[in-house]
Amino acid sequence: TRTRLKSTFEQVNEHFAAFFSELFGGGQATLERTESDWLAAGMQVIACPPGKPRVALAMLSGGEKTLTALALLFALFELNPAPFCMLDEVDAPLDDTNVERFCALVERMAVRVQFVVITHNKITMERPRRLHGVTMAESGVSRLVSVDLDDALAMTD
Amino acid sequence: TRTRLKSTFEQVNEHFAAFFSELFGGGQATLERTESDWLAAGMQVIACPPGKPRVALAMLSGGEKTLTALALLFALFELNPAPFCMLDEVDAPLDDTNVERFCALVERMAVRVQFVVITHNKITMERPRRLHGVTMAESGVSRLVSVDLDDALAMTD
Amino acid sequence: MRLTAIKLAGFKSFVEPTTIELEDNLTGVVGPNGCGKSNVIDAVRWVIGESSARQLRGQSLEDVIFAGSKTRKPVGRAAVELLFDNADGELGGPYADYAEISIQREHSRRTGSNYRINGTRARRRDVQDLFLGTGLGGRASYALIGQGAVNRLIDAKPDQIRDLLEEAA
Amino acid sequence: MRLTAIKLAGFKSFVEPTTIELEDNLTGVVGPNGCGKSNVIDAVRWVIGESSARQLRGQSLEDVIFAGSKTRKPVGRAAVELLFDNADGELGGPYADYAEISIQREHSRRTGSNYRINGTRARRRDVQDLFLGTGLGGRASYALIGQGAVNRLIDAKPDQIRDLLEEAA
Ligand SMILES: Nc1ncnc2c1ncn2[C@@H]1O[C@H](COP(=O)(O)OP(=O)(O)OP(=O)(O)O)[C@@H](O)[C@H]1O
Ligand SMILES: Nc1ncnc2c1ncn2[C@@H]1O[C@H](COP(=O)(O)OP(=O)(O)OP(=O)(O)O)[C@@H](O)[C@H]1O
Ligand SMILES: [Mg+2]
Ligand SMILES: [Mg+2]
Repeated sequence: TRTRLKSTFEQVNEHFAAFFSELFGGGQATLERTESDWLAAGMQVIACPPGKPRVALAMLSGGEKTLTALALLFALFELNPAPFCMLDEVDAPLDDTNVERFCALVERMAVRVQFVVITHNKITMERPRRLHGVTMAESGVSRLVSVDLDDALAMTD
Repeated sequence: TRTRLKSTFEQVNEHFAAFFSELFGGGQATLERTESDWLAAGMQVIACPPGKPRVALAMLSGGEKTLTALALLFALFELNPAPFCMLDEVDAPLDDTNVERFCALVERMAVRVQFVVITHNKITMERPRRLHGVTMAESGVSRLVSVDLDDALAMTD
Repeated sequence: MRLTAIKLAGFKSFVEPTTIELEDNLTGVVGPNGCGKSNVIDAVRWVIGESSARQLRGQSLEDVIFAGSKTRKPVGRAAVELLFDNADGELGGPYADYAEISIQREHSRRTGSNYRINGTRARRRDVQDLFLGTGLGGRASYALIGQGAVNRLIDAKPDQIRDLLEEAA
Repeated sequence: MRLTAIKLAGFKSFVEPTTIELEDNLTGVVGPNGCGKSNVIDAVRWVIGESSARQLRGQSLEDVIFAGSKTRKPVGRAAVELLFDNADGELGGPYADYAEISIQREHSRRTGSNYRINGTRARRRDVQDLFLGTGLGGRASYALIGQGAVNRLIDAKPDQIRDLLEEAA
């Protein structure tokens, strides 16, 4: 299992570095072993946003941590790609520039993977051609309404 | 210490119920003991959003949990009010209606408590008369710029 | 293989039969706090075989059945169906020739859980085998990133990250 | 008593002397991810006596000193000052007659931490006593709700919520 773990580690790292640089518009990130023995080591995330020093994940800001964790989740997804992917409000801590980069990445991947994205963010809402609105007009009972963007913006009001 | 804990519990519950109903526009919430012996009991949050059943905190939605936790934090603040209060992106999971209610509560309390609110939310940014922008135009170096709302909206772009 | 629709009835707050059509490769789901958006992800997690109540944000497996509201009585059964377009034959094995695949799960308070594939009774194992190797199988499905999952990964200790890697291997 | 300004120099990413004026009772702080907003809350937590590096999102107490960037060398000292308007005399004790109160903390790599109240050297204890009973004292300060604090409360176990209550009692 040592060789298997090693090869998974290397594959994840490759994808992780690529997704990190796409989401941050540069910089590097990698998973590192906490000790040299494969069978005993834990793994930690080391990230280096563009123009900043290399630090452990905990030393990044809230939004930088979210973006880094997303890059790792997408890297793990790539190892075992599913036909579809559902994301639930992962864009909440991001500023507008990072939301745009996140959306661009999702749109790029949507060529071969189907995405369903749950969001409150107005920028993210603009990307899909089709939006489903969920309401609880009757308390406790969820219903689906088909909405266009204007409706959706009003709906969260 | 039994009587002291009991009286703190009752005071917090009073404030908690009031803040919950203000943030949700109705409904009730309370802290309950997990067992009858005061010195051994843990405390759990039971909440009942308007028009919904009474449930433990874990059974609420993401935004409902955030709003409930905020009500409890404000209740604990009221027990020992400080001259100022700083909030760091607590509005991130909320929809626009709940952000408006959160802002209304902060504005109401701002009559006697000074608030500093860190946010990415455009609705929250509109409330303060004065906004400070932080930039890292020079990588790794934070500087303060005074912004008005239009700048701030552009800044997060 | 594409997911073309998610159908729910009696599942959590979706007491009324509801069909969510997925025509494009990017679909958005919006709505106020507490309206039922995350319940949709729970439904997908459940129908592909999730057996832990905690992963479904409940205390018991019966918590997926509509528990009533101020205006409605609780119901006795929850049902979710996923419809896939398999015209490209991507889903191999016994179902390679089917252009459309339907996966259903039903849970009733009296009789427990039943699965069906294309209308025929199946075991949980059969549904899981169907997705084996497509990233939807196994514990660590990165295809369903629930609310808060990003924060849990941020707070994970080195041992937990290593476990993730072993599951993905 | 009102907080009128927060002054930082060499503190985390605020290597340049920076003054944040607080003229109103509601002030917003905005800016892109990673620009230094949360560092401002860390600065306030630090100057009023925080001694745990973890609470300041660092590994050691020296992590509060500007550690350098692509274009600048690290510096040797971090300093933060809070200025209060005490015209209403709310802050009792020895400082009741002062219309303005200044609390400073400085940490240098060589000599460690020093506190000052109105320019005069003080102990950490003196700063903490100043705020006793105003909600800023003690471990459980609800006046500084950091990023992620709401999620930590949501995930807290019943024993931990009880501990919170005991601290507030
Ligand atoms: N078994 C059940 N029967 C009826 N209603 C249920 C059941 N389980 C959950 N619910 C309802 O579903 C609601 C939660 O929905 P959900 O978590 O999907 O909200 P959401 O749209 O994701 O909100 P947010 O934007 O805050 O994350 C709860 O408030 C609860 O009323
Ligand atoms: N000792 C230090 N020296 C220099 N820079 C530091 C130091 N400590 C932290 N930083 C920098 O501060 C940044 C984090 O800032 P902070 O957490 O305040 O961001 P933020 O504005 O709150 O962002 P977000 O919106 O993502 O939460 C880090 O990216 C790091 O570069
Ligand atoms: Mg949700
Ligand atoms: Mg921050």
